[in-house]
Amino acid sequence: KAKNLLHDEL
Amino acid sequence: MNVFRLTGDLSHLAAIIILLLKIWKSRSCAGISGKSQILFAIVFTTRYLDLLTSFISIYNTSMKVIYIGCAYATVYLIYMKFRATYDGNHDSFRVEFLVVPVGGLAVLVNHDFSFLEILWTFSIYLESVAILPQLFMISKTGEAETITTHYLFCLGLYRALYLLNWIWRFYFESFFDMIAIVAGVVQTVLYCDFFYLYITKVLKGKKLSLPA
Repeated sequence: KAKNLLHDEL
Repeated sequence: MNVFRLTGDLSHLAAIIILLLKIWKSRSCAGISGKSQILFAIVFTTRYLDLLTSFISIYNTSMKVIYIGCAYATVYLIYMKFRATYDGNHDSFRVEFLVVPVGGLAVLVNHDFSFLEILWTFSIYLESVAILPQLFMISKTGEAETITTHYLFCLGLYRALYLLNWIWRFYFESFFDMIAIVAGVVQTVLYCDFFYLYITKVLKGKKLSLPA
């Protein structure tokens, strides 16, 4: 589950 | 960043500012659900903990700080400064019926079973239903001040614009986040009857009054 979990949305 | 997301964020910011100014200028929180505002404060707190761990952009950080600051300022005005004008009798939605199922769902359905990711998921699910106490309060009082309807319109519009943002990002960036999209659809659908009343009544200069 190495999803890019950096949520760049507000 | 795309035009839908930017206008969505600005619509969200407008809603937050409209509400804060309405309470501050009129020195009254009549018709405002304090419970919804507490839920929004929780939504921002659990979603923006990454302020402490990652930096994305000046815009991202400053908007998060503004959202959190305004959310807590609004809760403060409702429950402390102008608490005499808080209509607790009509703000009677049982928020535990929202928080508990949303918390359980966030633990079961998420992208990654990590602390910050579960909190982010909880925040996404909670935001989709956080307006229910406010809509419930309006249905109980049978009416809403016009400024409150503008607040709700901007708030509902923001996530509708985010839906367009996700279509844009899917098409141009092949990015999509099913959890955010499903919750965003639910959130926007909850505003549909309000949108209908807003467009057919408020925009025609009438007062928003529900058939009591």
